Amino acid sequence: APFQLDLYNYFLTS
Amino acid sequence: MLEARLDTANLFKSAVDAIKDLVQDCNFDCNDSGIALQAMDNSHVALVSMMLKAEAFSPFRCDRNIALGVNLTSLTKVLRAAGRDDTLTLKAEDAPDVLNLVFEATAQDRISEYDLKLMDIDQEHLGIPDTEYAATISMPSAEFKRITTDLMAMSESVTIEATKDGVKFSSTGDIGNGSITLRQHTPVDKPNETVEIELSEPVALTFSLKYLTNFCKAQPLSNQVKLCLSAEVPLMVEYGLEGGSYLRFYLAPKIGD
Repeated sequence: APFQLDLYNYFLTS
Repeated sequence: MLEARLDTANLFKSAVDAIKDLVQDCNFDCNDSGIALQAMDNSHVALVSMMLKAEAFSPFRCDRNIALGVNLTSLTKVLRAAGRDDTLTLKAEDAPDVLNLVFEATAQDRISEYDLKLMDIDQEHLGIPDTEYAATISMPSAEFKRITTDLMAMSESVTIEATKDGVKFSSTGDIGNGSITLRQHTPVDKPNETVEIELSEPVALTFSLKYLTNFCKAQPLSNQVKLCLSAEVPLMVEYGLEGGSYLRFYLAPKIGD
C-alpha cells in the first residue's frame, strides 16, 4: 500500500 | 510589547479559519518583521506556515520576540465576535499571559474587547528548505476548491500530473474514475482566471484529498493559489496575500504502490 512521507522527519533532516 | 492593527478583521478570521482544523495549539511568533506561525498536524502529514508581514498591519509595533501560545479553537470562538469589516487590533505585553483583541466597527461606534488566555507551547522550529520545484502551477483558488471537492466524491486521493500540455487532476475509486485537465490560460481581461504552468520537468504525485479540501478553506484569502510540485517532496500550496504575506500548506505525497 502507498505510504505517506513523514513531514516531521523530512523537515527535520532537510 | 506587541500592537498590530488590521483594517479589516477579515484577513485574520479567514486565516485562522483555514488552519484551525489542521492544528490545535500553536505559537504566533511576533517580532519586528511581523507575525509568523508554523505548525504541523498530529499525523505529520501536513505543515502550515503563515507569515503576516508587518506591512500588512497599520500600525505595527513589536519591540522584541514574543511567542503567543494560542489554542486555535479558543481563538476561533473570540474571532467569531468580530465583524468581517471591523478593524482588529492585537495587543500583548512582553511576557504575556493573555492576548488582547479589540474589534471596532467605526460606523457604529462599537468597540468590543477580549482577552484570550495564552498557553506555553514547546514547539520545535523545523527548517523548510528552499526548493526548486519541477512544476509550479498558478490557478484560480475557486477552481482548485471545485476540483478537490468534485474528486472527493470519487476517491480519497488525487494524482496531480503536470506536463507541458497542462495539469491533470485524477482520481480512481470504487464507483469509477474522474479527471480534470487545465491548460495554460491567460485571459488579458480577467487576470484572476489565469492558469499558468511553469515546468522544468514533468511530475506526477498522489495526495490525500481530505487534506487538500481542508487547505481550500483558505480560498477567501486569495483569488489565486499556487501549487508547487517535485518528485518525492512535499507539495506546497500557497495562498499569497498582499505585500508578500502568505499562508502556505505543505502536504506529504503518497509514495509507492
